[in-house]
Amino acid sequence: MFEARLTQSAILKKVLDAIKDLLTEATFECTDSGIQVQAMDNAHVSLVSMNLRSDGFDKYRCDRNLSMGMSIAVMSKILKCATTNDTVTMRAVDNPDTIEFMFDTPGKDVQAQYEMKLINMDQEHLGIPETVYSCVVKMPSQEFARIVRDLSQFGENITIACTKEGIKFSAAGDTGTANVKLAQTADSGESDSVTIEMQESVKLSFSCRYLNFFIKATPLCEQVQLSLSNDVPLVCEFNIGEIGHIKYYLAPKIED
Amino acid sequence: MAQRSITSFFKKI
Repeated sequence: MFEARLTQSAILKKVLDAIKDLLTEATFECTDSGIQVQAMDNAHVSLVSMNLRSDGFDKYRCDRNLSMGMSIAVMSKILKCATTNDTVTMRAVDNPDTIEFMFDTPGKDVQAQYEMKLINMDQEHLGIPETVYSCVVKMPSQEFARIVRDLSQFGENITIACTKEGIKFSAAGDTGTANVKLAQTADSGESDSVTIEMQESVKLSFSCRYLNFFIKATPLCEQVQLSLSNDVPLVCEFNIGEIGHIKYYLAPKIED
Repeated sequence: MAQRSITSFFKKI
């Protein structure tokens, strides 16, 4: 028996919004410690790694480890049927063919129940090596989203350059160039602060298309963490409230 | 510029 309950479906709705444009399907690994998802986009350019800890749920029970293949589009449709204040309960039997989503509206005697067929999926798990990154930048997630949106108008790629002076985002195309530079702020730990930990300067280019998928996670938290090293994938990390995190890995572009 | 694949960095296990 698997059962996981959140008194506010808002967080799960935001999680689905953060992955639905990037992933068509994903395997949800459920264990006693929580729910883990690792999945690549169809083009195998990026990887999503998500963790929802069992102690972050209002009720969590997982008697046997389950590996459930789910259609992200269908799951997203189902979560759209919940209002943000609804309590959401996910439930599955051992060796399930389906997963059940139940929504209870507080103060009302209404329960909505949706059952989704699970998908048989090939188990493809990638090993992500432990990496010490040359630059780790924490900045307001809304600021990052705005930069990605703004610069995407000017080119297909965004070049991120990080030095002691700050982090610079650039795009260039036929119509012109765009540059946004952020310096480290005096105070750290605030929601609007910019902090840069740098061992070595980096300069890498990434596809705007994918960065625009990642910023769909912006409503999840106020700060985003970008980890960069030359010639390795970017890690773009958002906390999922107090319950877990979502990390997007994006392979860099290289000169032709 | 050419796009690298994520699987060229992370191997299947």
